Order: sequence, then structure tokens, then C-alpha cells
Amino acid sequence: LPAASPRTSRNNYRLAQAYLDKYYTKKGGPQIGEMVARGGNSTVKKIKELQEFFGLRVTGKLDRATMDVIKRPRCGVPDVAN
Amino acid sequence: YRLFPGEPKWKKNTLTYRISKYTPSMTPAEVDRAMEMALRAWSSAVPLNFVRINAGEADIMISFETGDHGDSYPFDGPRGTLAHAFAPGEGLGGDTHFDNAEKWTMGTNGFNLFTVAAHEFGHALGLAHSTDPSALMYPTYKYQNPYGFRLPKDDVKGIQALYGPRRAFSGKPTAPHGPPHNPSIPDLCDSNLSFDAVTMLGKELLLFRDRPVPEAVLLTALPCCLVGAVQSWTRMALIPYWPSPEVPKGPHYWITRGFQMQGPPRTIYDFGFPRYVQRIDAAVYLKDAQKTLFFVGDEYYSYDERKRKMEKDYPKSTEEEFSGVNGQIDAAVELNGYIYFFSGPKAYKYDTEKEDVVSVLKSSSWIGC
Repeated sequence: LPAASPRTSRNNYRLAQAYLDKYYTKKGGPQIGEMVARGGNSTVKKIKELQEFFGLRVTGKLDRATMDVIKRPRCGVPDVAN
Repeated sequence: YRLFPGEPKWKKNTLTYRISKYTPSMTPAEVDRAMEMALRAWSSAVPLNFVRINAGEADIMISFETGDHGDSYPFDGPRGTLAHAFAPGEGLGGDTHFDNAEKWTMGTNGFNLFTVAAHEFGHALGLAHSTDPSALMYPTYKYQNPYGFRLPKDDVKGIQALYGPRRAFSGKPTAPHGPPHNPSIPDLCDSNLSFDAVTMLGKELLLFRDRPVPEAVLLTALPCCLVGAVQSWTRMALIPYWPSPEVPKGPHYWITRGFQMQGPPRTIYDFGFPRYVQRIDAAVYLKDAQKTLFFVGDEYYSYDERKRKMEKDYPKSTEEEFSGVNGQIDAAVELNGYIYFFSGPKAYKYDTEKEDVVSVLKSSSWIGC
């Protein structure tokens, strides 16, 4: 596959960021009992959560299959506990 | 399936709902219908009833909103987020919002409102997103046919985990609504025997079930699994239950003369059905009126055989027009001035002059039981 152009990559990244914030971020900070490693890469963690949820290969990367899911019309309720 | 943290659920089994804002892309009647069918998808599986109110605060407030509409979940314009709903609870709890920027439809040209509403009402009743791709509660949009819709197993398990199964009068759990399709082979006089189609062919009365038993005339030249059959003076139309391997995709019918097929299957849209009609439950030809009635769900259409076109002002409600006839119509046939409606194990004898049911028989009585 031809490598995505830098512009496409940026758009994809921005789209993915908004998606993860909306559907894979627990509102109101960490839930009780949850520890977030300070400075940990929560984006990769969230991408893995998304891939796990949708039964995709868990790579932590914005691969084609993951972007396909991100671009699909969907329900606005978050996939993670809220 | 997954529930919300704390497993919120409604503590009562009659819930009110109100559609407070509509969308310009569908008529209010279509929106009402889609919402009613979407709620029925759930009430067929659990002991919950939904009552519509037109004013004041309902348990489930339904509205079409645009952009930021004050509940910290702003919509994002066409595509992307289509709708959202809140878990059971006071205030916003149960409320369901649809993105007004989407093109909502009763068919497939846009986002099918029934499909999205049925999913959102799952949230409003306490279900979170499921990781099962075949589930209604899977987060991404996938068109569901409103007619003949059956709640997938994962969703049935989820909602019954919260509210238990819906019990029939006999106290036994009922199976969710669905096409009268009983895969087990009934014995000849099983009191639950039902038929998929009944019609006259010449001087014979044909009763169709998708199994070679009971002793009906089985027309082996025709595909199995028929749900509608009608004989009119001009032609005989047999309407298959799809999917049937012999039929191209979508609902089709055959014309026969006696037992001889007349040409390839044709699309039922020849009759002038709207596109969202995907299957026909039953059909009956009224000889004197020269009209054919087609039953779809709880409504029916009337086709004028003389003018060769569907009559205006249809569909109409079957229960309203044929008082006393209850339940989904599996088959219908006109005999000796009466219309016999077959619904599950019952056959209603309807007097067209009195406009009322004059007796109710067992379907199996038609084959001598």
C-alpha cells in the first residue's frame, strides 16, 4: 500500500485523537482504584483498548483496520465505563 | 453483552416515552412508527411496556438535536456520532438524542431510524456497548430491517439479565417475536400447528408449511418456504419466504398457471409496494371485489386487480379494519363469502358483511384434526 501522505497521517491522527477522547476516555479523571502511570502514553493504551473492543489485532498503532473502524458512523455513548 | 457500571435499571415495568422534537427528514408519523417498533423490539423480550405521552416529562425523552445541545455530549454534524442515550435514572436518565444533521430514513437511503433507535433504547434500558459484532448493541451502525426484526441472542441475554424474560399468560417465557417459523417438524395434529400460506388452486385448497408434513399437496416444482399465496382470476402469485436459495436477493414472486410456472421470479415491487417492504406475510384475493389484500406486519395493502395497481390510502391497520382479528397474519383465504385469517394456531372466520369475526377455529382443524 502506498504510504499515507503526511497530511493524511496528520488528519488521521487528529481524527483518532478526537475519537479516543470521546469514546475511550473516562470522564472526570481516573476511576477509583485506577492508577495512571505519570507520563504514560495513554493514547497507545486507548488505541489498544479500542482494538481489543472491536476484536482487531492489538498493535497500539493506527493501522488501516483501526482507522476503518474510527471512520464508521456510530453511537455516541462511550465504549468504556463512564 | 455489557451492562453499565452499577447496573442501573428501571424499577418499574411500565415506562413512558415522549418525542419532544422531530427531524425534518422524516414525517412525524414515520418517526412515531420507527420509535414504536424500536421499543417493541425490547418489550418483546422482557416484561416492559412503553406508553407514549405527548406532554410533560416522560421517563424516556426523545429528541433530534444539533451540535452542542447542553448535555456535554455535543453532536458532530453528518456521520460520525449518530445518536446517544443515557442509562436508566432520573432527569436525563433514559433520554435519547438523535443528531439532526443526519439523513434519517425508514429505508436504507440514509441512516435507518429504527436501527439507531433500537440500539439507543438498549442504552436507555441499561445496556452498554457489546463487543459481539452481531449484537444490536455493537457500537457501529449496521442497517437492520425493521420488518421481521429479531433481537439478536446477545441482546436478549443482556436485557433479560436486567429484567428477566417476558412471560406468556401461561407463565412460560415466550420466544421473542419473529416470523412464524418453527424449525421443528410438528406432528399432524399438534395444537400449535400453524400454516405459512393457504390458497385455492382450482378446486383444491393448498396449505403450505415449510415441511412436507402434514398431508398437504406439496408442489415439489416450487421452492419450499412460501409465506403468501393468492389465486386471482388473472394469475396465480406465490410469494416465497426469503432467503430461499432459488430466489435472487430481495422479495420475489412467481406466476403459475395451475402447477406450471410462468417465467422467472419477479420483484414484488411490481405491485407498487414501498421499498421498505421486504417481505409479505400473507395474501388473499377477494373474488367479488376483485382486490388482493397483502398483509405486512400489522398492516395490509389493497391491490386493485382490475386497475392493476395498489389502492391509495394504504397500508391500513389490520386490527382496526378487521375487528376481532388479532396477531400477525400468517395466511388468509376467501371461501364461501368468509375470509379465514390464520394467525399461529388460530384461524379466524371473518364475515365481510357483518365486518366481524363469527368464530375462531384451530388451524389444524383444516386438515381434519
